[in-house]
Amino acid sequence: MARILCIANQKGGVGKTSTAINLSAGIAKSGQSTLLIDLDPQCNATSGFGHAPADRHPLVLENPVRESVLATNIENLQVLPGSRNFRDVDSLATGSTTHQKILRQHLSSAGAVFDFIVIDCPPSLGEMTRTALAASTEVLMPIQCEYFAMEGLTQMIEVIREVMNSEQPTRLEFSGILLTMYDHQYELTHEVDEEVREFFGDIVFDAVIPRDINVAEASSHGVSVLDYAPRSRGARGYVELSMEILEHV
Amino acid sequence: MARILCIANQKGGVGKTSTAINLSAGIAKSGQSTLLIDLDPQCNATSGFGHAPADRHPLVLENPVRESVLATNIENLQVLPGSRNFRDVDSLATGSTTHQKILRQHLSSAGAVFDFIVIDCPPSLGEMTRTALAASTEVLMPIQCEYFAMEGLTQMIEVIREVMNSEQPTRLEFSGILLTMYDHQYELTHEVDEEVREFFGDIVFDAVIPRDINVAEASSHGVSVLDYAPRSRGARGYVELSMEILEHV
Ligand SMILES: Nc1ncnc2c1ncn2[C@@H]1O[C@H](COP(=O)(O)OP(=O)(O)OP(=O)(O)O)[C@@H](O)[C@H]1O
Ligand SMILES: Nc1ncnc2c1ncn2[C@@H]1O[C@H](COP(=O)(O)OP(=O)(O)OP(=O)(O)O)[C@@H](O)[C@H]1O
Ligand SMILES: [Mg+2]
Ligand SMILES: [Mg+2]
Repeated sequence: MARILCIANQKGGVGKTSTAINLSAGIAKSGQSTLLIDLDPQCNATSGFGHAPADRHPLVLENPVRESVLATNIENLQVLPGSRNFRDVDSLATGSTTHQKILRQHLSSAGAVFDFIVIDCPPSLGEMTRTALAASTEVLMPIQCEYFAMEGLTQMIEVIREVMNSEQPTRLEFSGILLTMYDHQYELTHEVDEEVREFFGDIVFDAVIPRDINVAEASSHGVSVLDYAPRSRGARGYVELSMEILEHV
Repeated sequence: MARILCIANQKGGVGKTSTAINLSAGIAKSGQSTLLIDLDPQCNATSGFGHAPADRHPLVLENPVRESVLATNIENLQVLPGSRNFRDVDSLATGSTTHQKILRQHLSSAGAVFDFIVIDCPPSLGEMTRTALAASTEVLMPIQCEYFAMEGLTQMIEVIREVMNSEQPTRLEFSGILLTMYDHQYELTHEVDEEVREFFGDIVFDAVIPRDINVAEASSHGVSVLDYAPRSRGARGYVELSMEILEHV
């Protein structure tokens, strides 16, 4: 069965999409067949690989997921595009039991075909993120080393625990907390780094993603930073993260 | 009647809260009595002035808003705290007509007392943001000069036009688009700046907020950047923005 990795944090702009894109690229380049699922109505993970959003969200349709996946420039990586269709977003976001069932069915049929599934979530703790968490095997939380980032973390952890303890059978466990846009020159960065490692201990990844303009530029070229600037510090950070995740079984 | 300024953008981490905090500080320091309303369940605008989130969201309660406002270190500025109470957040986010009515009543009673009201929204285009837009007189959209920032802008503009043209009487007009975390050294910043000004013309503010660590640090000290580092480039950007907004009548 596939490992289903949910990238979630209700705080906006912390690097969820950039992590979903570059981590799925790193995992695919190591030989694992990987599917990136875009659950965010902004569809940034879809456009990050140069595709346009779909008219209808593939996860609310009856057709099998393999009919909707799109290729990327990486052999082992395919993308299930997001959609800005408000009706579909609404039905995913209000989580009716029929939609949750269709979503689970789609994820388990995709899980039979791919080794890894990576899900990019919107910046919210609503039903869409909760449904994705409930269907995942692990959750990765990117955080920036800034004041507001710490604020929402405890709330996020509460929701994850709720999903883990809910009556529906779930295999969800913590994959880890990832420090992103790490900028060595600032005192604030080091203060938050210390506080997070003290508070959360081992679940903080050793790999850290530095602030690197190549990560932002790669998205406007429709490729991951591993292809856009392979020797950059941003690319090296994501390669280290992919290895740390692949070693964790 | 008060000017009600809604700070909105579904893209996360673009500087909505930082703008809500520092703009309301700039407006209050110029002598206008100002209320900052925190509509985001993350409650960053509340903690940005050193307060804890409220147990119940003041906008869903019957009590008059003036019983829930909190003081800040600025004489003319008070804050209506946000709440992480999921039930209240849900009722605000699903926008039932009763809640919309209570919200409108609270805003109009606050409007009789304050010269300016500034509303910080969550990173979403859901009912919460739409209700806030419908009750506002103007909308300000912060955007980062990065690739993903441009993507969601047209969708955001669509929703704003929908609210402007909806059957409920609304006075909503564009206040403007604000470029935040502006970093002169990057090509990407200048490309997006050019594209936005070409596409949106006059509604882009002349004032630009530079990337300045003082803005991030100020929040961890519970004050606006105008008090934390008054001679910093971030503070000067927000003073210029306040003046540009006050001149626009
Ligand atoms: N390591 C990095 N260095 C520099 N810029 C980065 C880095 N990671 C992400 N960015 C840029 O920061 C912005 C926010 O990142 P991203 O969109 O991935 O965050 P997000 O959490 O997915 O946002 P949202 O909450 O809107 O979904 C983007 O413009 C992205 O290109
Ligand atoms: N001009 C700036 N220079 C440097 N850092 C900034 C600037 N403006 C905001 N920041 C920092 O960037 C992060 C994101 O900003 P902020 O939280 O204001 O965005 P937001 O749009 O309100 O996010 P959300 O979508 O989660 O509500 C914060 O840690 C903030 O301190
Ligand atoms: Mg994203
Ligand atoms: Mg905010």
